[in-house]
Amino acid sequence: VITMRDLKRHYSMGEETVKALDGVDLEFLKNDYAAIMGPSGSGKSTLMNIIGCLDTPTSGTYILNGQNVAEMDDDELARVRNREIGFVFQTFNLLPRINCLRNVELPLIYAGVNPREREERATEALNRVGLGDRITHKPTELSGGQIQRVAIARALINNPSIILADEPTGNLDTATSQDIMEIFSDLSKAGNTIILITHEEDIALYTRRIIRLRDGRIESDKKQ
Amino acid sequence: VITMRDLKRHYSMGEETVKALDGVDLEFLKNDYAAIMGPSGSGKSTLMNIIGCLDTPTSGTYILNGQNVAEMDDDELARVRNREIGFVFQTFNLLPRINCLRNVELPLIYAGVNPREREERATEALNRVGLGDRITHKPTELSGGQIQRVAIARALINNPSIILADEPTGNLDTATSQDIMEIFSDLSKAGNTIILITHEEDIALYTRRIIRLRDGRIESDKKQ
Ligand SMILES: Nc1ncnc2c1ncn2[C@@H]1O[C@H](COP(=O)(O)OP(=O)(O)OP(=O)(O)O)[C@@H](O)[C@H]1O
Ligand SMILES: Nc1ncnc2c1ncn2[C@@H]1O[C@H](COP(=O)(O)OP(=O)(O)OP(=O)(O)O)[C@@H](O)[C@H]1O
Ligand SMILES: [Mg+2]
Ligand SMILES: [Mg+2]
Repeated sequence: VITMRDLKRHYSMGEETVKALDGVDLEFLKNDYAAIMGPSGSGKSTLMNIIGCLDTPTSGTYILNGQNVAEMDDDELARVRNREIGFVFQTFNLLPRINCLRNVELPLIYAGVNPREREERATEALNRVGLGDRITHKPTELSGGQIQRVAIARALINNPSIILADEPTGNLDTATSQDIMEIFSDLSKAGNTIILITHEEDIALYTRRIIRLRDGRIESDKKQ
Repeated sequence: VITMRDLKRHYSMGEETVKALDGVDLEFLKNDYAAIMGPSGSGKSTLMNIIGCLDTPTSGTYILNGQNVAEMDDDELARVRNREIGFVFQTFNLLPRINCLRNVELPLIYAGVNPREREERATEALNRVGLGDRITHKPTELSGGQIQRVAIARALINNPSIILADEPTGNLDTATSQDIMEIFSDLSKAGNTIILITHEEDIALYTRRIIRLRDGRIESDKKQ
């Protein structure tokens, strides 16, 4: 469902070029469940942003569901981002001035879902990540791990077929992390494609494949 | 050096009261090296913000270096925050429009250090966390773990005697986390007071005392 050939992402900073990705070849099948690991700065989030159609490569090819992403127009890209891909960001990116129920409803508003169904589904999603009693809180009125869970609920609310999560348990204690990983495992059993970035080996053990990056390239790619 | 008696921090949200801290008794000695652990939402960051004089308790006493913090005036509080305490925030809080060298220099600017010494010390601090080649990058041009390391460098630059770090390795791979924990271990050997929040048991093992919170109260407090 995802094919990437010789993908590069370079940033030119004055005289220097930062090679965030430096030639990545990667394929994901429809029901893949993979963890991306690697040192800080090795290119994991950059790779994830390209997969999620939030960034474009400097060179190389990215084919998503049979279509070359470089040739998609803005409408097609918007549809992919809103309907087919759910993204949990490393820095959460919630809207600070609305409460977490509204934050989780946002993708449903873009999808044209009616208000009553929106509220029901968003409430259920927040209950599922253990935040049923924080629905009216704004992000500034939540703990770090609670903000992270709102971001997860928001990413999953549209039932996207591809789920990309960048350090989804980075701020969570062990017990809460296990709850979140069970949600991902259920989604994987339901047939979705799941790609996680994590620096914790315990979290990577939940997945079926571990891809390790180093200096913008793939160092290893093993099924487990 | 730190004494807290029956500390409470309540938030009133309409009809409900959120009891973020619900009666905490805690003491830290001058050279303590402690980890604070506990479930997401159990009050760790709230406790840390009160210790760091960034938030005031709803009730209870907090005595820092022999002084009752509730009785300090604004100048004394500012001096404590800028000179005596170094804070690594769970959400980093870097200024996005200046590069990371300038971000690390900020506490030195407030301390009135001259420009050339500022630049030398900030450069050295960034080298020590492995970011010598990222000095001109702004936070938006850094990876999550790199942003985290800039926040750490900034917190340590004034040589504060009390270091408070909220999930300092949350976005770091194992090798980089070890580098950071070595910096904290050196600072502990140099006589500083260090209090870390972490959800990772491996990180807590570097410290000499583990305090576990649950529902705004201390569940256990053990030397190790
Ligand atoms: N401004 C606020 N208004 C209302 N409730 C708040 C506010 N800030 C925090 N809370 C609540 O206080 C509780 C404790 O928050 P705190 O940030 O201290 O938790 P934490 O232990 O650091 O959690 P985490 O591990 O997720 O970072 C949480 O349940 C949170 O929802
Ligand atoms: N806008 C940018 N301009 C210049 N360099 C950038 C930019 N964004 C990222 N980089 C650099 O690209 C490299 C890869 O960044 P990326 O965020 O993908 O790393 P990462 O593997 O996710 O790291 P972490 O584990 O710390 O989150 C880093 O060295 C970073 O400094
Ligand atoms: Mg990253
Ligand atoms: Mg916290």
